[in-house]
Amino acid sequence: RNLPDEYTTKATQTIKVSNATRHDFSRLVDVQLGSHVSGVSELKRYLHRFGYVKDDGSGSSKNFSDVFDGRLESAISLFQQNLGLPITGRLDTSTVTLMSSPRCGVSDTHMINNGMHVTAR
Amino acid sequence: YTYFGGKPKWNRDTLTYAFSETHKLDYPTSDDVKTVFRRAFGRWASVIPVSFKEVDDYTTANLKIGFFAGDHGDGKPFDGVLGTLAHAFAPKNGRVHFDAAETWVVNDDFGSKVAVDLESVATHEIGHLLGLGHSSRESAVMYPILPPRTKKVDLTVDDVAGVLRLYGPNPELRLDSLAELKDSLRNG
Repeated sequence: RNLPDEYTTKATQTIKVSNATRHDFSRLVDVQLGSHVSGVSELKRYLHRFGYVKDDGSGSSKNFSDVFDGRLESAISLFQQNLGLPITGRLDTSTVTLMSSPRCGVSDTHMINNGMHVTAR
Repeated sequence: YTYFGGKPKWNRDTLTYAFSETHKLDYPTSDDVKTVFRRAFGRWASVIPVSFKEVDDYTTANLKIGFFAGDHGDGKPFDGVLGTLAHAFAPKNGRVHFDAAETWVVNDDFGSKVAVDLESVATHEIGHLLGLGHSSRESAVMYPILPPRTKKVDLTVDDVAGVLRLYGPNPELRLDSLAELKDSLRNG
């Protein structure tokens, strides 16, 4: 897409800052494969945003379910590998803490495309 | 270290950079922000044969720096306080955007629980502008995560090795001052 380098409007912009909007996945710690837990879909959207989960084929990442499925487990393993964590595929505390931390908005896709495949242990 | 797909890089030894006049912060001041970026660019320039020159003309600068809030038209909307802090584009796009909603600090004033060190994020994003992707090494500047109230501005062996493979060394770079890097390069 050809996008403008920046909007040229000079209107005064007021930025409302009320609450921190960081992702808080702490309630998902130790959620098990096969579970259906509210918030898992948000985690999938986070992992989709950074290149770890593909969408469901409908073209919309809004349709992720709250089921902790095998694809999510693989995505978590890949995230753990890329972030230098032990590869477990599980939502342990250290993994959830990193997922809840502020980060660069550049997708990790370039790390994923290095061609290494991971398996949860 | 990693690279963007296709391993894009700049093919010039001087890159100009400019700050958006319309998308900027009220605080810290422009002077403080410019000082921070000067230091951040200097770190990368000390290891590769590329220099960075600040210019006034945003439209023609190679590297374009701006602070934006929310959806700012590039398909990568910012999300308010914390979450995503900034993003940059691979060479030779040159754009780098910082989330204007963050509590950016420039003088280690980490009083706020959501304070984010501008120099650390700037150093990271300049790595992207040069062509580096994210690193798996937690100590590396190019590691994608930066907790609030954290300062991480010194390039590590991983960062330096990555950028050296793209641009080669600055003739004034003394590898013997980077013992760990020397060992790393010796080992291939």
